[in-house]
Amino acid sequence: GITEAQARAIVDNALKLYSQDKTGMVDFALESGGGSILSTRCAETYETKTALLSLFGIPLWYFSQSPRVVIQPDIYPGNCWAFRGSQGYLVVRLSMQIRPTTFTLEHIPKTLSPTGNITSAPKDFAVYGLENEYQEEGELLGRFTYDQDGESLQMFPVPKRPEGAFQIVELRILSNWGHPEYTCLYRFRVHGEPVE
Amino acid sequence: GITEAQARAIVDNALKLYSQDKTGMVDFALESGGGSILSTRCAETYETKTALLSLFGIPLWYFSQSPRVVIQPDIYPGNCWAFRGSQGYLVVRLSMQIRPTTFTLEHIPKTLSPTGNITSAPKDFAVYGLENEYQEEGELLGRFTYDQDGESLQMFPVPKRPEGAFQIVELRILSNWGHPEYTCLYRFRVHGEPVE
Amino acid sequence: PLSGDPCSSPARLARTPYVVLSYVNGPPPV
Repeated sequence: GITEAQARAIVDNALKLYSQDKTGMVDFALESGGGSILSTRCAETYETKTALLSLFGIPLWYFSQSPRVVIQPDIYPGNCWAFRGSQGYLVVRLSMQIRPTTFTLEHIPKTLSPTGNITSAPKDFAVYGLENEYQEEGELLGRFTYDQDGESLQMFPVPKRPEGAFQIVELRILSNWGHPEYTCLYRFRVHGEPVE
Repeated sequence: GITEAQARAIVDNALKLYSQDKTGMVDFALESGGGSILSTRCAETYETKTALLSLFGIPLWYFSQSPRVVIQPDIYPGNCWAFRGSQGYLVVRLSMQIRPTTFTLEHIPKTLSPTGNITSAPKDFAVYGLENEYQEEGELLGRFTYDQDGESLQMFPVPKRPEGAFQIVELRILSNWGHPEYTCLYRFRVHGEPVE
Repeated sequence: PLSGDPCSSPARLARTPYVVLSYVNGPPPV
């Protein structure tokens, strides 16, 4: 058994970590902190032409989420970047040069998905460190699999400490969990050690 | 030792308070609730010209956070109002006239700061109650110090119950924790007792 | 895609109908 004070301490520490972006780790990809999306490859934004914005009854344009949402913290259902098919690459410039140690991938939990499943979630993916944004094949930092039966937020440590440091990483989504038309990326984070 | 039911109650109450803007107290400065920024007096927004917004490759403008973010709840890294130097002023119109009792100041936790420190955080500050927005020296409600080694969210009770009620307060930042170029304000809240 | 292999070259966001945010001259104040 534990005392009330011990229980309170457990709860307070859990809430503290939760309030620190749930991980307590710097996200060098976060847009407001200095990260930015440089480009996409092998990926075509899935244009649904479903969200129509209008003013005074005059249709203005169809809205769809841009890849920027992948480095923004709002992960409510729909606030993902959808690309056609199950393969898509995203090149992200980090807020500073780091030696990446861990990546975080988030998707909405199944309980919040209107369809009851998360087939649009990414499955196998790889992350590369690039010297510059035009480099086609960078240094492979790791291959991972997002588990659709796992937690909504999953963290993936880099298997082998990279020798170099990078300010540009490429996230390559290689497969999804079955959605025939598109894959949705909610949030991708990059954690690591800053270098001078 | 405590029972499972007691532990659940502790957790539920902690989550309930957390969900109530973390404090369970009305924030009369909150913009969506009716608060607004009237002016910044001698403070100059720190223009970094680093965040460039463009459309179809055409540069539109440089974006920087306005003082309004100080009365908005998003406190992700970067979503602060930065003013040049370590002295800044912010005149806030509250949603209604109140007798202020407590102020809350928030900054990002060190664990989430890409720089690993929070030298841009405010240190010594004072809050004044103003009769109107042009009043130069209002009634001093209190002098306080935000502790860089304390919690991310810190609350400061007014030492002496003010006689009057105010709808306008002035937040004066007097020093920061060492950043040579700017000070970042994430969120300032004003709590108190409404008066007729 | 209308032409070419979408994997062969990076699709610069500049050509997309989104407002693009890029950081020039260093990181923003944090």
